[in-house]
Amino acid sequence: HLYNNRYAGDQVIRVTPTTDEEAEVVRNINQQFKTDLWQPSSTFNIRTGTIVDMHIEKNTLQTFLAWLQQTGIQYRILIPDLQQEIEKQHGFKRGRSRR
Amino acid sequence: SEKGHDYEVYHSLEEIQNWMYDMNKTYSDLVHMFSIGKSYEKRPLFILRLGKTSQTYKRAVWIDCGIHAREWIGPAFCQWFVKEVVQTYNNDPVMQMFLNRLYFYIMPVLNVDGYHFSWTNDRFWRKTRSKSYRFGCNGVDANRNWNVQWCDEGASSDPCDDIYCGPFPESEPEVKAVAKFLRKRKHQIKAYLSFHAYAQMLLYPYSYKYEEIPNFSCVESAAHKAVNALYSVHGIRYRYGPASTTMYVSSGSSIDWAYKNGIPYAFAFELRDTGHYGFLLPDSLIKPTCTETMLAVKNITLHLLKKC
Repeated sequence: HLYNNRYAGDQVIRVTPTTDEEAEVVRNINQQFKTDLWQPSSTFNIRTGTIVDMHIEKNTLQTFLAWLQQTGIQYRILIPDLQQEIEKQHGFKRGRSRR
Repeated sequence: SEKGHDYEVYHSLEEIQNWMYDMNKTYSDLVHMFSIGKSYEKRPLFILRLGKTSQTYKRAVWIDCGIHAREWIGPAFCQWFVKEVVQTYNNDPVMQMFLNRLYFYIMPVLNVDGYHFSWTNDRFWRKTRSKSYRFGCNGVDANRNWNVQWCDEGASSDPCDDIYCGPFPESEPEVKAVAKFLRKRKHQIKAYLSFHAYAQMLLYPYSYKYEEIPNFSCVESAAHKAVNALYSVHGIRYRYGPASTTMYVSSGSSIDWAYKNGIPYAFAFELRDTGHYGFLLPDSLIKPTCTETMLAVKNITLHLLKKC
């Protein structure tokens, strides 16, 4: 497995805060959990209406989702298993060519 | 060899550099490879100059990819662009006209250390790999390190942040090398194009403030035509506009610097997609992404050759 399988179970979650309060919550969650922010590039840019994509590691995922659910902020799972997507991106065509 | 190079898969830094050597050797009448310096980890910073060599003065277009390490579709596009240029030169009158009248300077991977790191260690690394022993966090955001409103809004002075602006402007040898190259050729280079992912946007200055650029109508017209051309290929919609309002405010960006440095057309492409795959755009989507983007770039090039 690529990258020693370190991304197995990691997910990418999308939220779009609809109010200033939700935006503040999302900024705080990102800072607390030190998520890998895919977009925007910084928590500073999270405002009402901003599409926020966050890479959450497997070992903090359940806690993160529980906290997010408590806030009532709607979220969507963009990528349910990051390792799988990485493997798909990397070698599919090459493997086919080799065969 | 160059002929065995697959443009529809992602390539490591070493593969890209080998490919550059091959292109330089195979298409020596159109391609000239040189180095503009070394990265933090002492890797060469290679550029390909495309175009028919001429004794007369020629304008130029600068294209860089891979400022942010994890945005792999960028370097994939840079390779695609070079491939298209050399393979269509003999039968495409537009491409012939471009290469006779202009040079293209292509930097397939600007952040070479970061790109290599994203292949070997951390797939989602963004910054350079310069070390900060004092703070224990490495790297600088190469798109916050340019000397234009440096480290202001939209950048961070925290070395552990992904948008860290660096200890001072052009602290990163990669940024310094490119800036030095462009400064020396500021009267020659008429367009600066930088390729990122992901958002499906075509952005122009300013990033650091909400004001309109002086040549707004010309730049906006070029962007409008470019996204229309892009849309015509596969129906993919790109938003376009000033970076500060279309995306968000950021300071120290390369397009703002290029514009301030006198380059009239400075664009940042945020390529596919809008989040379904994000940075993990499958290799099956390299071809459609690059094909549509190619048309956008050709449009911008045509625009700058006309008077506006």
